[in-house]
Amino acid sequence: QLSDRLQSAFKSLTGRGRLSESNIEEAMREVRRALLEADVNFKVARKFVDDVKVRAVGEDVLNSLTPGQQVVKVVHNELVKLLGDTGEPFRIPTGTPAVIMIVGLQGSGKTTFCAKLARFLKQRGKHPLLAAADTYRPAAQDQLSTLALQLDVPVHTGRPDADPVEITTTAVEEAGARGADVVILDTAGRLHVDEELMQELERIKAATKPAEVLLVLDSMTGQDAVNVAQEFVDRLDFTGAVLTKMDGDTRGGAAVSLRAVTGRPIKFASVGEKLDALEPFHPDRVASRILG
Amino acid sequence: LHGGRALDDEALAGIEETLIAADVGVETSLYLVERLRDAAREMETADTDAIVGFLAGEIGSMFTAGSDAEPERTRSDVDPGVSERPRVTMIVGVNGTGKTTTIGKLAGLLQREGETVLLAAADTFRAAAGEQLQIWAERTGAGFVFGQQGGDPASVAFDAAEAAVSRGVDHLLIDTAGRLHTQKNLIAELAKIRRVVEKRLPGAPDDVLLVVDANTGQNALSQARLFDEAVGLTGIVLTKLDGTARGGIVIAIARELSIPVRYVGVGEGLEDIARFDASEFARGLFP
Ligand SMILES: Nc1nc2c(ncn2[C@@H]2O[C@H](COP(=O)(O)OP(=O)(O)OP(=O)(O)O)[C@@H](O)[C@H]2O)c(=O)[nH]1
Ligand SMILES: Nc1nc2c(ncn2[C@@H]2O[C@H](COP(=O)(O)OP(=O)(O)OP(=O)(O)O)[C@@H](O)[C@H]2O)c(=O)[nH]1
Ligand SMILES: [Mg+2]
Ligand SMILES: [Mg+2]
Repeated sequence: QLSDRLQSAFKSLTGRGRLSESNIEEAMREVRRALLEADVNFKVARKFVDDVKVRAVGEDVLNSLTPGQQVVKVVHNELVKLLGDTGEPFRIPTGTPAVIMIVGLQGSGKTTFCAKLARFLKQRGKHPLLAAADTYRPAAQDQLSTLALQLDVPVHTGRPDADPVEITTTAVEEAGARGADVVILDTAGRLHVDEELMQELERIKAATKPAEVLLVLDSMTGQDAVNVAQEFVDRLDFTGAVLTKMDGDTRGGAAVSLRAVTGRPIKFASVGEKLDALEPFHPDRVASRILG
Repeated sequence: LHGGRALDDEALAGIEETLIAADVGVETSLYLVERLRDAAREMETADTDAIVGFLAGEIGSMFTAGSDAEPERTRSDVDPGVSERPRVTMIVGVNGTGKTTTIGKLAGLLQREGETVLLAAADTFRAAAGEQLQIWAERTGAGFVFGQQGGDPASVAFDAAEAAVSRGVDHLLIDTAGRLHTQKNLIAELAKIRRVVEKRLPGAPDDVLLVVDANTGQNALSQARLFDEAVGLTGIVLTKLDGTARGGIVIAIARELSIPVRYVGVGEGLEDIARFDASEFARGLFP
């Protein structure tokens, strides 16, 4: 427990008093270590700790809390702020049709999330159309079609040798005729450093003008989250992110790295393989999880 | 790292940062830096070559620690009369790490080495999992056994073991559904699949490989612990090393559990697999 570890940093401080600079130095080393163990990127952790140090020094130690608990409270509050405060609910886009583009690294959970999002929108009175624009992964279109069938949601697929950009534009063109007011674009997983495939995403975005571009990121991602986030925000200027596999026991420090580097809101947490396993992202809960 | 400069605290802090940035983890990074600090005192010149060389050696020894202790057990050690073939490999791991793709690549690798391969689609849960593996079977010419969607994965594994024997194949590769190490019932299911295979083919499975995504942070250590506890891991496949993540967590896994890395995945194509080279991997952590 972080507050227990901080106790040794504050052995000398008892009862009422102010947190001194040297108390804070040692405490912040513990906090930084806890963040690193929770997978927060080391540069993000250092900057966060430096920012928090300023707030913690000179704070009055509340009677009800030990100095260790006091520091944890300050750190927790700052972490909640960084993660997005009270959170930003997903705004249902309007348009004829509205387009939502789903992007991210291989295996992060995009295809599954596309189906979850379709279910979420359908429950709120929208008529989604899923577009299977992944022509690379074996049976990717099968996978999305199977999920679409489970939800009784229409799906647009293309020939296996079709151009992904064309699949997306055709889906958008045909949306009206299929009674759809939202088109969800499932794209192939790709590396942020794959120039050709990142350009393909830029072409899809330019052609379909999405109301939302959502980065789907595996919540167990480690230090490299900053590189992925940076590249995707620079190239695609995504409007929000989804953290997946939050039903596991990963601490989720990637969320902090993502927010620190891009400032974009995390709109959803995927919490299981089933299609109903989708929640809004809760900064307060994730902050507690990260601090362990 | 600058050649020829003495190993001062600033240099050591830089090395610690490099290791942490590679997902080696705080504890193992601190341990390696302390080992380096001690070793540097004995070095004539603590230049870049000496430093990287020392760390590569130190990291390399963590990967071989387990395998020197336990010689590879063969089937006939367990039961002198039994055949060594088919050699059975179970592929396990959390969701989306690259298990199905790795099996396709392994099938290609083995076939190129003149072996015959049978693939078992024991992921009966996820949408189009069987279809995905079937395409890899078609690409490689490997045999293919699948089960009913929603069916019992253990019975698919059993049927595949039977088929492997009757078809006289050299290798049986069993694909399993992704599952989190925290899902007790699914981990129990995996243990059951293993038991069923063992019953049908005494001494099998010969290998149980945990597929770890190189993007994964410290959680991979928990994954390795729990999967190892449930089914016994003989090795790791580290995938997606073609990205920018370095997968340093496998060093912590080797250190704590003595589980070696057997292969690395370096892309989405059939040939994007290589046997693990610890020294090359260790050197790759340093710019
Ligand atoms: N436990 C858990 N598993 C998830 C979650 N989201 C997705 N998965 C699983 O993660 C695996 C990968 O999901 P996909 O939807 O295929 O991922 P993807 O990003 O589309 O993969 P590519 O298209 O290959 O890049 C599947 O086994 C999913 O069932 C989640 O929130 N929790
Ligand atoms: N760049 C890269 N992508 C990979 C590698 N290995 C697998 N992938 C991709 O990762 C994604 C997931 O691969 P799968 O083989 O479906 O993963 P899985 O572990 O079987 O997934 P589940 O069965 O859903 O748990 C696919 O898009 C693969 O092409 C690799 O070494 N490098
Ligand atoms: Mg997909
Ligand atoms: Mg699979």
